[in-house]
Amino acid sequence: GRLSGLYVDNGLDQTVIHRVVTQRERQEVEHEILNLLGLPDRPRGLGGHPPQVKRSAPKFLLDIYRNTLGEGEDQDLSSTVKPEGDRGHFDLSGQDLRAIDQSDVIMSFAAHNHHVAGVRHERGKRLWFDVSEVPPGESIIGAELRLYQSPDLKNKKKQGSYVVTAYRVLRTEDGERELQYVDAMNTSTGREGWLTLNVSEPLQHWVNDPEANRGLYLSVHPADRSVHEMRPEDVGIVGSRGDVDKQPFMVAFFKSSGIREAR
Amino acid sequence: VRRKRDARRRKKSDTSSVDYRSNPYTDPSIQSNARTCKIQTLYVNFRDLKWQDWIIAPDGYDAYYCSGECNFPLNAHMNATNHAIVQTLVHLVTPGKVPKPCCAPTKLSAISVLYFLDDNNVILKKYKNMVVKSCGCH
Repeated sequence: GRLSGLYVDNGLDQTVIHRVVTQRERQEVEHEILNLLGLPDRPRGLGGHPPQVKRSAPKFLLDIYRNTLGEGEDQDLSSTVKPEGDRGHFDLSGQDLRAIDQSDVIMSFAAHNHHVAGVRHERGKRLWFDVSEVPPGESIIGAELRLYQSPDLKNKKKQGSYVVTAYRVLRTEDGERELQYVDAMNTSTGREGWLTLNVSEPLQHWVNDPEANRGLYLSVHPADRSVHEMRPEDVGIVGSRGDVDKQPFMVAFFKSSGIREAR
Repeated sequence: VRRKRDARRRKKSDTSSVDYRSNPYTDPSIQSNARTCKIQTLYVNFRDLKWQDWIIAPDGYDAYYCSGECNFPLNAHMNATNHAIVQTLVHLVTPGKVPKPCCAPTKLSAISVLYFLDDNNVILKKYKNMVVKSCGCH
């Protein structure tokens, strides 16, 4: 009745009588393969429903999978990657391709509305990522924060050039909030596409010290007047309540240590 | 004179222990019966295993496996190691003591699997040495 999922051409001698495994033995074999893949249990939160790959984070990795991996895994990416304009929803830079090429594990993290006591929201946005599932023994090659900028603006008066800056939220000894500069990039209204900020350093801190994970603070200023802070939405940056395929997310690239866990 | 005499004795003794029935040159049935070591098809279907709940891609993959006999003479198609050739010869001399070399992968490649860690986070992981590219006698 049930399909096993393993199909062989029965290359063995036909005259030899093979024992048919029991249902229990079959389940044990399946479990052993899942263990090898590092998937011993069904992931939490799926509730038995097939996963939806509509959100930006899974969509990004599916894009990488379809465009750069799959057939001929040992090939050099630079020879297999599709021409520019045919790379799906996400534009991958040369730096991205190098990171993908070097990585054994690539993880995406959706932004959460995670409350942290003592962190006051100003005009900027706070983004928090659950990095507790980062596999132990993996070294971080790099991590980037991806933000989608839409050309549609509610307030047409706010046209111009802007600086988008990411800060790591710290807690000082006296309990005051402190922001540590992480990365920044220039943009202008009317631009459409993904903005990428290097967040390798904060990820390294959060993995080493999960208690210190208070997320990132995203700040937008006009390029000419750095004092006046604006809301990211004002320049078209899509937030956590925007379209699911344009929500902010973080992606991290890891290299395996090569040490296998005993099973 | 003594060395030559001992060598003659050794040669006589070694020759007498060879089982001509297991020699492929004297027993053609060995060659015709055995299936030679080669790559065989094995497809692992994640969808039929009902793992598509969390494995996004691929639906499955061609894993392949190696099967067949490593018989003397080992030809070039088997990618036999030098040691495998020696082991085959020793097996012919003492079949009860030394087994034939094993038919095993000589080259393996990786696959990438994309799966959900939970309902938000997704992982794309490269698994090395998952696909058999070629087989040989070891």
